[in-house]
Amino acid sequence: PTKQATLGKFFGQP
Amino acid sequence: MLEARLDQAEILKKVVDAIKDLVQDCNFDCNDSGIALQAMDNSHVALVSMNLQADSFAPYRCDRNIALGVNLTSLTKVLRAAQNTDILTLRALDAPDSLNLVFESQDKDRISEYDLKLMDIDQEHLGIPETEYAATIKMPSVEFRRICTDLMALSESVTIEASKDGIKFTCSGDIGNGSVTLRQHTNVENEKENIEIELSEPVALTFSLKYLVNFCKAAGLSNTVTICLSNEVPLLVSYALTSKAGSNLRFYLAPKIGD
Repeated sequence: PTKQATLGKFFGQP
Repeated sequence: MLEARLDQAEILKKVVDAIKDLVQDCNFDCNDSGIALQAMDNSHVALVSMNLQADSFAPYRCDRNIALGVNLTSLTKVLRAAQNTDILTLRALDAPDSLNLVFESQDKDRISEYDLKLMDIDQEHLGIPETEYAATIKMPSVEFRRICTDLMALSESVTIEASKDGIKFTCSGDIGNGSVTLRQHTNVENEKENIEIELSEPVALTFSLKYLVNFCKAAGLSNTVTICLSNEVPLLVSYALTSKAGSNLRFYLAPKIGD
């Protein structure tokens, strides 16, 4: 089973 | 003020067409190095990043940083009035409430002028780290579009595996399963057909096909697409916008991960 990750998990606030 | 003249309106028309289903409102950030855009879709799963460097325009002038807050559906309506081969000039004041667009036919016998109302958009910007990707695939953009649309007929998701044997796209759904494997390929007669694979370590990631198919709307912008993968990081799909380096349309997609 897989879950869709969101980009906030990988890309931080600049 | 901003004044930016593009020799072919086609580039902006196709960019907006490729991203308007993913993002609705976005800022075109203009400064002396060019025009850039970064926006996420509502679900924060996909991100669009466009860069049109100043040398893609002739002339290009932008004295101060200007954010042009644009509704893409509205911009599409205006750009529909431009022919692909028209010369397109964008003009805006330093604190603009509208964007002026002029379309001229190549032989200058028709000049159309539009003003598009702008909006204030409070946009969340993400810092995208410089990444050395484990696998980089350069391939014909129509081929990538075909693989994504074919697999979406069977499943919502695709697993992309990069190994020394090539790049394998696999999906499984209610009616069955399918896979497509790509191998490095050099066509000396027509290098647009080349498939180039650079691999430093094996990668396997799963992505939603709905987004990938959406990204492939940009296939009309460039004959080739570059796909970059590393384990546990978002996928990068990049299309060159002009022959000048640095002008590109990029899409990032967060992977599906184990619970």
